Amino acid sequence: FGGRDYICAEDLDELEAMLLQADLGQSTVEKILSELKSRMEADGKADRKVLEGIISGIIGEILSASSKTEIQIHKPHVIVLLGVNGTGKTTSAGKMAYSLSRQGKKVVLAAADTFRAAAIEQLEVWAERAGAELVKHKQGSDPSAVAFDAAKAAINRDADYLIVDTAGRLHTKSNLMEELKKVGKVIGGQVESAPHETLLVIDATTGQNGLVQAREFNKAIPLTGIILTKLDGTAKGGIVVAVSEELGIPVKYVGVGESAEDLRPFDAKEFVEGLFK
Amino acid sequence: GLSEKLQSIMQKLKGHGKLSEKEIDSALKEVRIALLEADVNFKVVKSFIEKVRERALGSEVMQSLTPAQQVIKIVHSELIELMGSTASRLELGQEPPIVIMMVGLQGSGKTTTSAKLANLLKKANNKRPMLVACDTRRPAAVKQLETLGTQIGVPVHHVEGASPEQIAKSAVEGALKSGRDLVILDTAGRLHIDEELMQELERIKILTDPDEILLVVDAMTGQDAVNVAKAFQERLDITGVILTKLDGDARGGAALSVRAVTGKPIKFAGTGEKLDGIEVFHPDRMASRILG
Ligand SMILES: Nc1nc2c(ncn2[C@@H]2O[C@H](COP(=O)(O)OP(=O)(O)OP(=O)(O)O)[C@@H](O)[C@H]2O)c(=O)[nH]1
Ligand SMILES: Nc1nc2c(ncn2[C@@H]2O[C@H](COP(=O)(O)OP(=O)(O)OP(=O)(O)O)[C@@H](O)[C@H]2O)c(=O)[nH]1
Ligand SMILES: [Mg+2]
Ligand SMILES: [Mg+2]
Repeated sequence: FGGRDYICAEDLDELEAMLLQADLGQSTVEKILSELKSRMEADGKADRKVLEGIISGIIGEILSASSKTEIQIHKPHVIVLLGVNGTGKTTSAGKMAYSLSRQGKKVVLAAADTFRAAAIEQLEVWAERAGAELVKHKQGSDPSAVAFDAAKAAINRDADYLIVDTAGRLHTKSNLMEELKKVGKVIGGQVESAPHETLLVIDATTGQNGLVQAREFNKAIPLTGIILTKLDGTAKGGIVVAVSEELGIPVKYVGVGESAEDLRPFDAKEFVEGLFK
Repeated sequence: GLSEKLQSIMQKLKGHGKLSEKEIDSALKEVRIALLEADVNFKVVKSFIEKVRERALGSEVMQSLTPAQQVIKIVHSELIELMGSTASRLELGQEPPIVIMMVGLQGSGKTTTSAKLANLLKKANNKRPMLVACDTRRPAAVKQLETLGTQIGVPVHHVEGASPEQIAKSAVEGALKSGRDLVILDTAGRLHIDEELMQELERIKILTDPDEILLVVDAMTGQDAVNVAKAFQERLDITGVILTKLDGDARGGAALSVRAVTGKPIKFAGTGEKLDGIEVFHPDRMASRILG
């Protein structure tokens, strides 16, 4: 910031520290601060509030840029949840089913995690809570077979939504990523242009690896959005800024708790305000 | 990687005579970036860089023919020093039953790791472990632990309708009678800011007097790792940490953050979804991984 010595260096350092501690990541923070520099008016007041306002604007633009595309609703509208282990996919699938059922929609849930202990039973509880129909196979069966049957069931039952819960998997495991690709293809074979939404579920406590996860999962099945979970904790989930910017995908929902009602549509303004708290 | 970056910085100095503080600061800037990209906590990075800087301004770097390599060596050795230079053991020598309490945030890997640990101690240490399902909240959590217990031939204790405290207490009280010498308490995931649930853990601790309280942390955790570790440490005085999902490609800077803020050792590494995916933690391997 040489030459602009009316900007308090201390303010800048504090803002940088805050953004880094919110997991925005070193390179994203650098870009934001340099953009801030170019937006500073030559004779503008540069107190802390002004700087925060400009930064909020920059981040807000990144987050809303990707949310411009309208998602067309199909019948059945097929949503696939994917992501690494433990991020909240099954819980989010259940919450989503619950919220859609509350809106009077007919929902089919697919238990495509056939690997993890009691994964099917866990989704079964959620299906019951949501009043949604569950399609499941035996433990250890082919996830694509479950997806196939679920798609057929959703069509036959004239369902409005089909939500496919997949097993957690690390993007570094190529065989598991191939399995995911196959699930996507099988669904596409049964329902026109499906999956209509592929949502990467990211835990708000995730650091820079969240960007790597997004890149790799996007290669397996093109992502249409992000669900940012566990935002009810102290983590800020700042990694979604880099993901939104690089992949052009919006955060669609946030998870704010473990109960059925704890899934909300993403509010960029609220999210950015949270970064400054 | 970091070595290449430092090499290129120091390379520019060839023929310019002695190194100055300016070059060292430029090199340290690269180390700082590397550590932040590896998810080491901002404040931990700050104090770590200070320590490295002090040593880097000494003769081992300033008068070296290969200053970049010297800086890397210092960073590496300081990382290992901070992480604890030797693998840390579990407290297994106590009066049976040994009680191990697993705690941590939602989804960090407690249930899976509880079963992995039971399996390891059964095979490698000839223990007769019992798994205890204290998670009465998460759908099918008890079923999950029971399924894993069946896979490894370890009994799972649960009491339908009882509170987590009652389940834990009854397990420890009945352990020896049922021929078990080691009890692993799997607790529900919770937020460190959930006062009610943190008090539940404090009560379980008082009732069962654990020999080990292990904080289970996901290796991909970012800056929040310090908040979580500090809170669990302050409320429970944890005895160690287990870092899970190290079979991924997260750099794992949370390891450094957790160690720096609690002073407690990382005792195990979770290295896979299957029940054999657990290893003793190696601080030196972690240091290399964090540096990328
Ligand atoms: N506090 C909080 N906890 C959540 C949220 N979403 C999910 N969880 C919890 O996180 C834990 C993991 O959730 P799951 O739904 O099993 O995660 P998953 O991604 O399906 O896990 P795997 O299938 O094993 O990969 C559970 O304890 C959930 O209750 C959230 O928004 N807030
Ligand atoms: N790849 C990999 N996956 C792991 C590892 N440890 C646990 N997991 C997976 O992470 C997910 C969450 O594990 P759980 O054991 O259910 O986590 P938890 O902490 O008990 O979750 P809550 O009880 O909901 O808080 C599951 O899909 C596990 O299979 C590991 O070391 N590597
Ligand atoms: Mg799941
Ligand atoms: Mg669990």
